[in-house]
Amino acid sequence: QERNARSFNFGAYHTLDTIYSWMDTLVAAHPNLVSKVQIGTSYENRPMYALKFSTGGNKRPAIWIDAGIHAREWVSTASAVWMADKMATDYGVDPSVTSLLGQMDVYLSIVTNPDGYVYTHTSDRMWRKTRSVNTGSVCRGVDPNRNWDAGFGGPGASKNPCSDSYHGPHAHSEIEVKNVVDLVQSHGNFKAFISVHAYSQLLMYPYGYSCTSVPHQAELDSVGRSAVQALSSLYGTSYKVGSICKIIYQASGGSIDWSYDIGIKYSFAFELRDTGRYGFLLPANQIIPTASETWLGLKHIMEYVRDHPY
Amino acid sequence: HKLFIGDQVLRINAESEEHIQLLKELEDDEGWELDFWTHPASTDLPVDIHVPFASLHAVKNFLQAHKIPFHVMINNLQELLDEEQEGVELNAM
Repeated sequence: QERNARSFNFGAYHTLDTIYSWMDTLVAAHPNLVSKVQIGTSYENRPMYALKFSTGGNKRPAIWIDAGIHAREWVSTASAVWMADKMATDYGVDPSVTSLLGQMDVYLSIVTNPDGYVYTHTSDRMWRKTRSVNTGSVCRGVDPNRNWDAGFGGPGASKNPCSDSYHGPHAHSEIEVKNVVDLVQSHGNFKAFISVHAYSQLLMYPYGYSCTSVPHQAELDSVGRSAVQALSSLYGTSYKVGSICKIIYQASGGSIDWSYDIGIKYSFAFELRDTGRYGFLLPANQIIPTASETWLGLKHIMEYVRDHPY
Repeated sequence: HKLFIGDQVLRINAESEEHIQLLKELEDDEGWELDFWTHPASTDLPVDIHVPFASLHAVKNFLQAHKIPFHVMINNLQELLDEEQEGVELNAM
């Protein structure tokens, strides 16, 4: 057991229990800033948590960040752990973070697919989907990033339950997705929605379900490019910026398409390192460099959102 | 535990729209149990495929027959997983 936030090894991959336990130590270390909000339970009945960073107020304008919705993308979750700690420790020290949290709340879901994450530790390191049972099929799981109500069931998603990009029986069929949808909708004041994936080194904005440009394409592209400039300033990591459809492939039912379509203008998705030979098996010694550079990009987006209310 | 002994990850650099179409056909073929880590979409981005050991020969033949350039990105997936698992266990201790 990691006994306190200080002794936690951020440069290592951890089990779900260790991460959940570490969340408690973070909350205990920053009781006036960080709280742990249970947003529901997973298919296999594990609790799902978001860390809420707030300096007070009721339903302030907020930023949603999720990591680890694809189970095998471990560096996404590991980076989110590091960034949660960074945000908490930088509050009151870094004027930018202090100002941000003085005006807005940040919700950070570190393990958005807990069942899948546990499954990658116990049974199949390459597992991507949820673990729900598909009636009439021997194959389990739905791709939780094809399950959102945004062009659901369209191009770039599979109707085959055995596929890694199976969209599920209906939009929001996955409880893990529904929990986030319910939180965002009941809150009603989210101004940014950011999903953190791995790998490929991309910063994307909507749409994925369509290759047409969104109305705010120019602004999102410009924000994305500046964010990537900030990210690259640390190690020179090269990122591509663009709409999901244009820089990877058409993919329907994605989270940031849903968030954009319900009116959350600043919707982005990161694909973290690497482009090299490791894929989802990024060596642990690259976690902190990955998280550090991502934080710079993420912070740039959050600052922009803070400074451009709508 | 599912084992991935001898599985490889191939990085494919498609050079034409024809290559992309062929890779899409490969993606639709469930028989080889390929796991596309990145999907064929354009010649700008590489396509990474986790190929089970049993399908390696057939997939490489397919790529070579159609003159689609590729290289082995991960030579033995299980070796990397074992290293990662060791790291996780060491850290837990």
